[in-house]
Amino acid sequence: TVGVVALDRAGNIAAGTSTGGTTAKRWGRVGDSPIIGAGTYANNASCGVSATGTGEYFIRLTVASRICALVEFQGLDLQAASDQVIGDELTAMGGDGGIVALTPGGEIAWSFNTPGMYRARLSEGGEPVVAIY
Amino acid sequence: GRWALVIHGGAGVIERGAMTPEREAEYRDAMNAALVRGEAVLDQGGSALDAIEAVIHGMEDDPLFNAGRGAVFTAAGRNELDASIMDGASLEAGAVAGVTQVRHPISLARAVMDNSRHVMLQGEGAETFAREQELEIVPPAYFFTERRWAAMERSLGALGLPIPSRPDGAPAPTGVDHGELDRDAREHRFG
Repeated sequence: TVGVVALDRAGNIAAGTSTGGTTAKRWGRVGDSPIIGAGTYANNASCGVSATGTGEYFIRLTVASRICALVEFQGLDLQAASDQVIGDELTAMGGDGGIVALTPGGEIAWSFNTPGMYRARLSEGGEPVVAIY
Repeated sequence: GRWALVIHGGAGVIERGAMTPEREAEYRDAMNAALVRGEAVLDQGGSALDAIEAVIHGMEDDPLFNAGRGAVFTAAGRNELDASIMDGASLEAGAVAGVTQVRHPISLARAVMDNSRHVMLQGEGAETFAREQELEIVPPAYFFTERRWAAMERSLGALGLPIPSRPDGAPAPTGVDHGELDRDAREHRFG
């Protein structure tokens, strides 16, 4: 799965996710990637999120919109909201994977409960960061 | 305002030291290239939506990633692709599921958002819409990679399920790195 969250100079956020799903999946199984609110969500009032992981858990927790709701309605900063949903709630359910996220103010977060996640970030005027583990 | 960009290329049991230095360098280069594509759009004042498409197009074309070319196979020996996109300014969204012949599913998701009354289209209907929108259509074998095919064969064998025929138009079988398949089995358990 691949995903991106972007903030443009007009202050607009967008999020997108694309995937091939799971190896040897059957019965027309669909994961969270195409489910708005689970694998992908963007709202200029709070944040944008793209997810990767065991889709069934991300769907049940509506992970992407849940993170943004914590930012918008409970005032959590983006990293804290992301860590609460991925590190606490997703992990407690037995789900695994991660997210990348971005606010209209340019705050960037990523959070994952797997040993690794291919990830990268860049802000205007900043240095690119690429990480795996 | 200032632009910003954050990208993922999948998560899983990616173990330090288990990946070859060459393969790790390929992933790092691909992630850097993705940042460059996004920067090229955003630094010129382009929209966040255009940046999403530009970044993901390259990742959908890169066999390293489980999306587009490089997607994993279903138990039926097909590549079924899913994608979604959402605009935070308007809360408009588009998504597609189970498409097999659209080179860039993220662009089809955007077309659903921009040019239909709907949020999600799936399967054959989504591909009909893609043709109407004049998006690039490719034969299913375009998405074939030996690495993913071998991973599917291994998974089906473990489940005791039959191995499907290679897709029409797929290249002749070639050898695969079984150490790499072991790593893939851990890393790409999920999408």
